[in-house]
Amino acid sequence: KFTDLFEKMVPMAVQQSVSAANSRKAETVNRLIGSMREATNLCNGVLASLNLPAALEDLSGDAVPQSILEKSRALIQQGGLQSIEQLIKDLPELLQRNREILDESLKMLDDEEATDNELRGKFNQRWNRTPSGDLYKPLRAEGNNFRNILDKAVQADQVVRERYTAHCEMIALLCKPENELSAAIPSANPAKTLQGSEVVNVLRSQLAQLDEVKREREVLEGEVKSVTFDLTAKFLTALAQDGAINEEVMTSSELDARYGSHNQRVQQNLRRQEELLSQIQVSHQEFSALKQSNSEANTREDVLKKLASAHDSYIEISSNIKEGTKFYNDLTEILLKFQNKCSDIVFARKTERDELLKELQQS
Amino acid sequence: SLYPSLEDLKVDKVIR
Repeated sequence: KFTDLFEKMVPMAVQQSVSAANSRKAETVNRLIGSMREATNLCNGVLASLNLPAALEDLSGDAVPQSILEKSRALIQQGGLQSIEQLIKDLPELLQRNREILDESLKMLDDEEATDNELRGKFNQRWNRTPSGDLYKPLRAEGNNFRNILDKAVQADQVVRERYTAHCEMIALLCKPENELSAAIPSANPAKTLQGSEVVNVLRSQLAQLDEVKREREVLEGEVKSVTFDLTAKFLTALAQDGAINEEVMTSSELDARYGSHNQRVQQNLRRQEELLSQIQVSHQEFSALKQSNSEANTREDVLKKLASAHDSYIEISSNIKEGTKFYNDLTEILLKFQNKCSDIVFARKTERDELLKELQQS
Repeated sequence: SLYPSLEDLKVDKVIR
């Protein structure tokens, strides 16, 4: 039942090329997915600013438009304001735990260095081992890097908190039960001319097409994420045949082959959205002209727009918090490994110190 | 993404 433990072992050049190829792949994937998500955010933002689709549903001027009700139910189902409130409260604790691990690790190094220096001061040339300060330079540099990362995380926490503060009032309103939500939205006289008018039908159709474009992106995202490839074999062959690996060229060519069609479909999709959004804006202008605009209608519309935005903000804040929580948890694992490195080296130095002391006392 | 990336740090590059 022999298993080759070294089956996955490859020459250093291949290892480095595979690592570089994976970075390029991740960059490509992130770029594609990033541009799709950005397009969805843009789309949602534009629609919210036009009070769409709520304006098309709001024929009574009184009941909560269906799309707003759906947004409300979606947030309530995700735990409403309380769930993000709680998670935001947890962030400082997660930060603190990470700081403590880092601080303890660096203190171990500081304490051992202080003792080492003390003994060097006492024994001078006879204390002839490398100073701890020199040995610990790389670890301290790593520790410094971790500090910078934590500083950036603190800033990110602040951004999340500010987003929350800016939107919590509207989010709270959107999370209220239907009757309270309805009561909080000012009434307006319904625009009777809206029903059956052509522009309403045109807008509805354009919005439906836009939904389709958004759904297509979800599918595309899944497909992009599911692409896998492994260039190890190709790199091994190149190294054996040519003595060198032209990683950039080989990876670019593989990426083109694997993601070329996805890239095209993404670009097509984004162009389609752009077209639809400008068509919608033209239709919306016609639509606005049709409506009886009075101050009650405008006030009502303002509130509906804010409620639609509140939904998008909630989704964004939720996602930010999830990202932050994962970040801190992942960082803890990494810092614990760092802590082990520090305690290992300090333990070795202590053992060495005790032996040196014994020798010096004997001599 | 709002938070810094930990990708570089996840791989322990030091070969002892």
